[in-house]
Amino acid sequence: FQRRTKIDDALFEELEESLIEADVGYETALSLVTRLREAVRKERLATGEEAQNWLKADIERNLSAGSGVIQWAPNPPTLIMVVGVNGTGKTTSIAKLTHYFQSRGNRVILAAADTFRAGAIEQLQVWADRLKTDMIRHREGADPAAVVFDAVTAARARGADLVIADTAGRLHTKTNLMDELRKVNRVSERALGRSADEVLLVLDATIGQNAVQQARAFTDTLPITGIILTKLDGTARGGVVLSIRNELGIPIKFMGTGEKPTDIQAFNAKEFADAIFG
Amino acid sequence: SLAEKLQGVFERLRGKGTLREQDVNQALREVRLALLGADVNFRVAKDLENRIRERAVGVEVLESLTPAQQVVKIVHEELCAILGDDGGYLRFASKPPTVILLVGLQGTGKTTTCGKLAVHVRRQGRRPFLVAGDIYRPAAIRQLQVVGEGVKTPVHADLEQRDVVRIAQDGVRAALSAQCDVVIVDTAGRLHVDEDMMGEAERLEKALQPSETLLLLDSMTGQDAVNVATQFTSRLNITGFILTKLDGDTRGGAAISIRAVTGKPIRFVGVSEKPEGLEVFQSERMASRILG
Ligand SMILES: Nc1nc2c(ncn2[C@@H]2O[C@H](COP(=O)(O)OP(=O)(O)OP(=O)(O)O)[C@@H](O)[C@H]2O)c(=O)[nH]1
Ligand SMILES: Nc1nc2c(ncn2[C@@H]2O[C@H](COP(=O)(O)OP(=O)(O)OP(=O)(O)O)[C@@H](O)[C@H]2O)c(=O)[nH]1
Ligand SMILES: [Mg+2]
Ligand SMILES: [Mg+2]
Repeated sequence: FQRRTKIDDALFEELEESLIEADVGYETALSLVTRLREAVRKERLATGEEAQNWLKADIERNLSAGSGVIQWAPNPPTLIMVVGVNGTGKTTSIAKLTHYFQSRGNRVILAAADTFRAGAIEQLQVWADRLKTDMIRHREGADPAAVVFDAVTAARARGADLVIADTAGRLHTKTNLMDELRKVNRVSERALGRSADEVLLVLDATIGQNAVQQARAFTDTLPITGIILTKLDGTARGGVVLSIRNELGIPIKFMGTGEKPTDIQAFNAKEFADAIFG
Repeated sequence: SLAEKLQGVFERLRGKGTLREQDVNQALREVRLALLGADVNFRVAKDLENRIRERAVGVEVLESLTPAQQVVKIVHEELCAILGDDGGYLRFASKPPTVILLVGLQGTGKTTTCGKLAVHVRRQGRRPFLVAGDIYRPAAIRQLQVVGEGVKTPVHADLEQRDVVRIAQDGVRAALSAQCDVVIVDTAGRLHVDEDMMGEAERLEKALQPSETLLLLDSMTGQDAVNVATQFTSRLNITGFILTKLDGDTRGGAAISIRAVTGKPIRFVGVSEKPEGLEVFQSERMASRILG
């Protein structure tokens, strides 16, 4: 990308294509470039680099709210529920969050509430063992709501700060599965005496515009308090979170950058914006 | 739908005449929105739009179809042309074993699809056998063993072996001893930009000489589908694709992108988490789905 390119239609088209290529989406890309044209006039931007930097700053401003923030409960335990469609990285992200909070001195208990998928409980158990954290599990096929309920009870009894609940992957189009999630959320509210402190939606950065439908459907089902954007160590940029943030106001809290327990960080909006044009 | 949106564009064009360039350009803007919204790669969408423009301008407005319907028909035909033939077949070796190697990014459905392929080939009178080639992901081997039990198919696993090629070769031998003729090899999810893991995939392929190396892609994949497909097909002898999770509501434009840039066929689609959830890829149905 040339630093001193003059600002003309070819430049706007190039910037629009970078946005689309990053999965920002056609309509969001168009509205961003429309606002950029306005800014070029008002702020007398002169070079391609200035135009690109304006876009980066705008995206960064839009996405930095809530980064890395967890809403801690007034009295322990704090409950974080992790939800999302199949294969996005929920279970692995829970391992990462466990490591993240343990390293900050918190005592974590895991709830193996994916009682459906082959090997799901065993997968989380491996992480629990490696991270030396307690895990509450029932048998395969058990009621996921009961697992979360028991985990909250156990956390209270054992003086743990944080319960993180894993749930089965589910496509947002499956009404019976979304109903099940609503029920798990209701039961967890009964266990806590208030709603879950955090319900984090895990989105895979390689997914395109369907992520917006996912966010909408999950938000309609239970209050989503934040997003974990995973697999940013690939070549996908996850630009769809811009539309999700604009439309639904959900903050992007964490980002996943690999498969190890340390591969998580508070969402870095500046890095994210740079990567779109990098 | 695209047809409805185009109806608005052509409202003024009634009855006779030909489609003028300015009408077509307006229509193309709607087509572009539809394709990008469906996650078709933007460069592939551009080529497609140019072809559609060439075919649409100057076309006589027929009595039987509205201009909007005519443009939709052209778009649909161009999508089908890219998608090519229906899938549904598997290449079997002339003498056993037939080895089918599954590769792809993390979480795309490889382990689950092993069970689905076992069911599929058994229906064709073959005897499947699964090999647990993912030695990294926690409980991946266990997951495949449970999948195998669910579809009454033996699984070769080796919890001590750290060389995936050795596991695969032992697995093929075990399959033959068990009188099985189709060996389906599960592998770890890997990034196309991970040198070590792509190297492992290359070594696996070289050692196994599979009849099929199938790249699994999540049907909801966005613009990045082109990068993934290009990298995997340049480093491995990818013989076809399987698109998974098509039971969602994604339009699946990634199908167009990967087919356009690699020319490799889409063989099957995943339509549920269950072992029966594997269907033959049908171009016409996919084209309609992408158009919305
Ligand atoms: N490269 C990369 N891989 C990741 C990341 N997060 C998760 N994965 C991988 O993605 C795959 C799926 O992760 P899981 O944690 O099992 O996903 P899940 O959402 O729990 O899956 P289901 O429970 O089956 O819906 C695994 O191979 C993980 O190692 C990430 O940030 N980067
Ligand atoms: N709804 C639906 N879910 C699917 C389909 N295929 C796989 N899944 C689900 O997607 C998730 C990931 O599937 P896996 O088979 O673990 O994916 P994988 O490619 O082996 O994952 P890694 O080994 O971590 O790379 C699981 O929850 C599966 O049940 C499908 O066609 N439809
Ligand atoms: Mg999981
Ligand atoms: Mg797997």
